[in-house]
Amino acid sequence: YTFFPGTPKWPSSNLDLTYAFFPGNQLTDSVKAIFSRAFDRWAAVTPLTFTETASFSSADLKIGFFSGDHGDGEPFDGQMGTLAHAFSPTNGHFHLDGDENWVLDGDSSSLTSSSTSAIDLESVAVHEIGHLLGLGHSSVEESIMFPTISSGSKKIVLASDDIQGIQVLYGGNPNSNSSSTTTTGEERGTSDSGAYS
Amino acid sequence: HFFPNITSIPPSFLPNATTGAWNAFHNFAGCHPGEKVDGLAKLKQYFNRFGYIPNSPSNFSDDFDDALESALKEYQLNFNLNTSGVLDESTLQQIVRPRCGVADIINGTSTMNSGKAASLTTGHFHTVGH
Repeated sequence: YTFFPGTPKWPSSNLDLTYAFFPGNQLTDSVKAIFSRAFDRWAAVTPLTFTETASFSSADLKIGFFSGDHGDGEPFDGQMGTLAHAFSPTNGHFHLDGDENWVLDGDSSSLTSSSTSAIDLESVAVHEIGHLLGLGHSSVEESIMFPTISSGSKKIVLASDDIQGIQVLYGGNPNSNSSSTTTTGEERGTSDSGAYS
Repeated sequence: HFFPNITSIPPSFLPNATTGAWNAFHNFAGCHPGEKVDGLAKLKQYFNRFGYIPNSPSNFSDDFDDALESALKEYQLNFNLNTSGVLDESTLQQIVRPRCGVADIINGTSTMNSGKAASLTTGHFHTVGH
């Protein structure tokens, strides 16, 4: 696991974060539920909580689907290529490429992964939320924070590398027995909370 | 475009799977330092985009120069590939995969394997903390 330069994180005074969807996207409840599940995965192993709010402007985390140049200097490139990006704390912006074929259940066990250009939405959401919370990319291929994903594949379960990283920033979930271990910088690589495996 | 599952995607949406944004990079298979190949500038733009070539000139050349070789080796290290500095098939397969738009190297700080201490990545050195 890694962090952004300077190790930015959400302050301890604001661990109950709100999130909202860009109103112009008019997302359905089933799409919004994907993001809710993705947030739950990080909440399960940290003291952070995530609550949807209707107010996009005041939300801590702002989620939107956009195509091409959408004004942040990081234009999307159409189908495939870059899929999404999110900014480090406490910026809160999370953008997804509106030109992708997003699937709500990307389990492609019955298909050849190379035969489709579909991208599993929840897999990307879990990854980008990691960035919103302060994690950078990881070289551990099994981790959520590994930078690439194969089309037609699904990876949504936090690996021990992800959990160790996020718990260095925020500590474990005080309400969960399975994630009570909190790692420090000195302990990295030697401690495994075992949560979510 | 949202679909409940993969099988619900209309066939007309699928042919684009072979025309991804970076699929043309497969044409560079086997390229090595010292060569000049049409289109290699776009690969340099890719590495610049994700932080492996830090400074962006007004336009990149098609030369397989030192900057590209260095970027390629750092990429291969980060993605657990053979750090050959050559555009082998396994490296290209990784490069063309869809990915997150956040750079792997930010403000010159490499965060993945290449930014870690040798003792953590190779196991060849034994260190004692003081």
